[in-house]
Amino acid sequence: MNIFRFAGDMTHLMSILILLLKIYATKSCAVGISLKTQELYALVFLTRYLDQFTDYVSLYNSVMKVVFIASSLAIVWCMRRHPLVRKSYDKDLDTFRHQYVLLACFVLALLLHEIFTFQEVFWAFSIYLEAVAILPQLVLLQRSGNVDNLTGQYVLFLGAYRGLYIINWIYRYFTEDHFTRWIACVSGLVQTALYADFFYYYYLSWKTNTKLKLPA
Amino acid sequence: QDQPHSHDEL
Repeated sequence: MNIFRFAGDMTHLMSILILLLKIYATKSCAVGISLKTQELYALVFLTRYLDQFTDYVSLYNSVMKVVFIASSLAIVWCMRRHPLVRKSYDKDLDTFRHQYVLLACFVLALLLHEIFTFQEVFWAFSIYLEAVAILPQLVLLQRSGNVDNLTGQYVLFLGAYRGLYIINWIYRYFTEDHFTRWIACVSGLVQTALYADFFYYYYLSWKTNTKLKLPA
Repeated sequence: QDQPHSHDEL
């Protein structure tokens, strides 16, 4: 494992923990956090790590899989079940139609996968879903029109994770003999482009000192 | 040797 991938995993973990700790500490998610995005991420981890008991890669991988599943489920649990956090969630702003995204990702996984097995189709599904899982969050930010520190940091760390993973792939492409993983790399590029778009508007709003407004 | 279906990343 190279340093870029490790740093990518750590920023990914940081983004989730920041969100979880802040929701828990403030007992509120009234800061523009999309429950739909969080549920999609929990589903991403659950469907990707079906290989937890069948394919052993390393202790690091096995432990991180458990941590990612547990922390993402904890966020969803807080937002759905915690009496105070649940009250602070404004579902009228969280309007993204995630059903269509789920269906599209599943159909794409049925068509485009490495091997046609249950695990592999769901692995591909999780890769496609992760690429677009941030969309409800971006739509929510656009509708609520403000980005506070928590949400800013959260998206910042997620973006760093994506960027580091791309550097990791470039590094692996040049240092490994048979590094071909088109599904993960192309989906990863799409996902990073979504963040790049967000950061562009984030930067503009910061530079002009105006409220963040994302185009419709 | 790299196996295409071995997913070693998270």
